[in-house]
Formats: sequence, C-alpha cells, structure tokens
Amino acid sequence: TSSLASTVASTEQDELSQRLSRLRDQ
Amino acid sequence: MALPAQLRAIQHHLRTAQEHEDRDPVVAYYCRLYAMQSGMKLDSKTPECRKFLIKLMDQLESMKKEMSDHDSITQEVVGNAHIENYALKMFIYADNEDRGGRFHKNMIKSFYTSSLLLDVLSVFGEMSEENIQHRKYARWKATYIHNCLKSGETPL
Repeated sequence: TSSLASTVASTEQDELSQRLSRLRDQ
Repeated sequence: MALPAQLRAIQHHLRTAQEHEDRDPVVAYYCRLYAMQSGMKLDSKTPECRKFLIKLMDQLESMKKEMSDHDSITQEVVGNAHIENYALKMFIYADNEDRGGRFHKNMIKSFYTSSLLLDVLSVFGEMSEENIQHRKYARWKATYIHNCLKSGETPL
C-alpha cells in the first residue's frame, strides 16, 4: 500500500511539474 | 484553503499576491508563480501539500488565461521588468521616507514588500548582485525600524 501511495504521489508530482512547464511555455 | 505548515515559508508571498489582486494582477500572478515553484521544492509529496499546490496551479492557469492579452504575462522577459520596476519603486519610496526621517508602518511594509518582490525575481533566473543587496538591505531595514518603533526608539 505504501508503495502504491508513493507511486501515486510521484505521478501527481510529475503532473504538477508538467503543468508548471506548460504554464511557462511561451 | 489553509496553508499547510510545511509551506509556511511562502505565506508572505501568497499574501502579497492577494493584496495585489486588483491593484496589479501581474504582480499577483508572479508572486503566486514564485510561491508555486518554492512550494514544490519545499514539499510536493504529502497529500495536504499536493492538494494545496494543485489548487494554486489551477489558480495560476486561470489567471494566465484571463490575462492572455498582457505582454507581462505572455512574455516573461516583460514580466521580469515589470516586477523589478515595481519592487524598486517600492524600495525607493521607503528609502526616501527613511532618509527624510519619516518612520511609519507604511514605509516598513514597503521595505518588506519590496524584499518579497525581489525574491520573486528569482523565477526569471539568477538574480543580479545589486538586487540581492537591495533585498538584504530592505529586509534588514524593515525589521530594524519595526523593532525601533515597537520599543519607542528613534531609528538612526
């Protein structure tokens, strides 16, 4: 369960990073 | 939404964003962008921080959409100049009050806000040595004058 939680957390983290990059794309 | 304790370091930048919502939305946008970047470095793993940062990202995306006709938003180089001018204008106002011996809450706040806005410049890349010095001076002055007024001393 903790491994699943950590996978979910890291996927959401990646999504946030991608959204931040897209936001700053000009 | 309540700010998780792990993200306390960005509370002043978020407050500055809120205070500039109507006065200068470009300032509000870049303060939130700075808060977002810093928040992700502080903690983007715990559920409460992720939830908070996702909300902040939603807000940033909707602000960018609403201000899609502002060069300061669509071109970060223009945004950089806007934030730098605004921060230095605030710094100069507070510095003039200081040099004129006029010590009051508004000038303390201007010194402090200018230091927060100088922090925001780091989203555009490495800060100039001059801005780093201005930030240090503004933060020190804000604390020093605040403490003097609190203890009834006249600042030097």
